[in-house]
Amino acid sequence: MTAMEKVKELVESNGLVVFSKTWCSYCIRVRDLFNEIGAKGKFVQLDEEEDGEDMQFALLEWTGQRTVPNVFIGGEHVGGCDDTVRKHRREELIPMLESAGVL
Amino acid sequence: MTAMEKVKELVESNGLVVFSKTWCSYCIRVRDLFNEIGAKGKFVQLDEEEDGEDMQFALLEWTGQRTVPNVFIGGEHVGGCDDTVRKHRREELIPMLESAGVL
Ligand SMILES: N[C@@H](CCC(=O)N[C@@H](CS)C(=O)NCC(=O)O)C(=O)O
Ligand SMILES: N[C@@H](CCC(=O)N[C@@H](CS)C(=O)NCC(=O)O)C(=O)O
Ligand code: FES
Repeated sequence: MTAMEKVKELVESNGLVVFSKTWCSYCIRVRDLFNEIGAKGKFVQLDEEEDGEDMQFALLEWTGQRTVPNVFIGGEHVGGCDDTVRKHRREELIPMLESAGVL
Repeated sequence: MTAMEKVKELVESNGLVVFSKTWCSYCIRVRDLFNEIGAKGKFVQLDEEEDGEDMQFALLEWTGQRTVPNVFIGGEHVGGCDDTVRKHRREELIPMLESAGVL
């Protein structure tokens, strides 16, 4: 499986996916937010994946975003930490998580 | 110069020093805060220093803090991003920067 196939497969088979790095405070913040809301998600730690760098590059090619955290809900690209927090403040995050079946 | 000597020398000769990594949002946040306040500081990008890893280890040994950003004002260890923001909210940051002569 190529890194791109792997990334797409993770996004298609999980209602909530966050591509992340274990030691990054912004990724931890997003994780805490989803935990607080009670959403169940898949956190893919790119620094622990063998082909983590290739996956990060595939994400860049696919979404235009090269940074972590990289959040997908219901197969849709949400963005990074700021985008996610902004959606939550506008009360758009919970509805999205509910339609994706993870809340 | 050992990494520890280098770290101590930077802290002793700069009223404001932040040990940092270029791609870390928490470090960028601290930098923006100091810029907003108008304080002049030295940002040491550990990911761009040859002995960056050794310096980060020296900082751990010296301050007990292994993470970035690692902030010092007037030779005194302030802490990380959260510590710095907390000090600012309690109106203790600006006085510290003023006594250190960087504001
Ligand atoms: N505004 C973005 C910031 C994202 C960002 O700058 N992420 C950093 C880590 S905090 C990053 O991915 N740096 C490059 C890397 O780690 O490969 C967000 O809200 O997610
Ligand atoms: N609460 C701390 C968080 C510090 C933290 O976890 N920093 C991360 C980067 S965001 C870190 O240093 N990770 C280990 C590394 O990069 O070596 C703060 O406010 O500064
Ligand atoms: S690496 Fe520091 S906030 Fe992401």
